[in-house]
Amino acid sequence: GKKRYDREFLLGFQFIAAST
Amino acid sequence: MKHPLQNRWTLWFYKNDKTKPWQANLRLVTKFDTVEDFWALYNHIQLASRLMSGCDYSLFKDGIEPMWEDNRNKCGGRWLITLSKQQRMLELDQFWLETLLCLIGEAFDDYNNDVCGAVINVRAKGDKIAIWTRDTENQKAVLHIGKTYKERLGLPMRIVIGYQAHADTATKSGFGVKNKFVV
Repeated sequence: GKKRYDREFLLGFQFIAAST
Repeated sequence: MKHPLQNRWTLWFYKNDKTKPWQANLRLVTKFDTVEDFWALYNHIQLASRLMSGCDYSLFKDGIEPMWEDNRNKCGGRWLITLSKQQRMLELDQFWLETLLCLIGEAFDDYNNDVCGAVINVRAKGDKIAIWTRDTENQKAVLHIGKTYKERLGLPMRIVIGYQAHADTATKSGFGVKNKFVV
C-alpha cells in the first residue's frame, strides 16, 4: 500500500531517531 | 524496525563557488528511505537559516537530479515561496521543514506522483523555497499541490503564491517570469 504519513506522525520521530 | 517511506529521497547541497561551473558546485549528500533516517539526517545538518548566502539544499526523488535539464523536470515547474529578509529568522527553517515533511509524508493525495522534489535557495537578497512538479500541463495536479502546500505552510488567504514553468525560468530571469497558475 501507499505509505503516507501526516506531519504529527513524522514529527513524533524527530528525537526518537536522535537518541538511537 | 524502521518506518519505510513511499519513496527513496536524495538530499543535494549546492555551495556557490563562482570559479566553478554550476554543476561542479552541486554535491549529493545522501539518500534515505525511512522516517528514522530522514530525522537522523535532518538533525545532523545545518539549518537552512545558518547556511552561507549562495547555498541551496535540494531534496528530490531518487533518480531525479535537482536541475531543469533532468528529463523528469524539463516539462515541469515550481510553486515558489519568496521570503523577505525578516522571514529568515522567523519562518525559513519552519517552512523548509514543513516542505520536507510534505514530500516524505506524501501529502498531496492523488498527486504525489507529480512531485519531483523541493529546493531552498539561501540568498542575501531574499530566500526562496519551491516545490517542483513534473508537468506544467497537469493542471489538476499542479493546483492541488499548490493549494495543499499553501495550507500546510499556514499562509493566509491574502498571500498569493505562483507556479512558474522551468522553461520560462530558464529563459527569463527575476521578475520577468510570469506565473502559469496562482493559489
